[in-house]
Amino acid sequence: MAALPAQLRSIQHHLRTAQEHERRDPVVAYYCRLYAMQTGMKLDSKTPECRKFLIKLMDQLELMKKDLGDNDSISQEVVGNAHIENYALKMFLYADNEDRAGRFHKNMIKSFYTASLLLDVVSVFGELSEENIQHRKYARWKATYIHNCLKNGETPQ
Amino acid sequence: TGSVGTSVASAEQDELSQRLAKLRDQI
Repeated sequence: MAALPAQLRSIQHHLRTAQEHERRDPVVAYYCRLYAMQTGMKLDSKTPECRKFLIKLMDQLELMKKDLGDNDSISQEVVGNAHIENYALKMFLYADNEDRAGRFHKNMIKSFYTASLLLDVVSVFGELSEENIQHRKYARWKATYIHNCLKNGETPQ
Repeated sequence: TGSVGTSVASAEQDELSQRLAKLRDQI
């Protein structure tokens, strides 16, 4: 992909998550890009650099849909919704278990953060439930808090 | 002119919106 224009910076983490899941879970990669596409269009689809970037992203999404067309999670958004929500919850629960066991490490920080990004992605299917909003807020806060503690040599509470 | 530029931009924007709707089977 071409370099991300500054106006679209807020979708960079969702695009990175897509890249990281390209082989591990293409359905996750597809919906992360769909979220990035929708959000990017709202942010700026007028300036030439953003249009160029978004057209390339759309090309990529269309190709992915063609390749993954047989997958129910792609052809039926209701199945896709369940897939992304379950995946986000799985990430959240892994990080939460580590947290409650007092095991603080980079992987659990990343899991909290990825869970929060995937809950953003769930919004492509409709308004987020209150429970998802709370999980997203908690996961993002925990990721930042534990990251800062480890950076400063402190033990998270 | 500026208005030609604007029309081109909005046509491309519409094209993106249409492709997005098609991708999501909304048209």
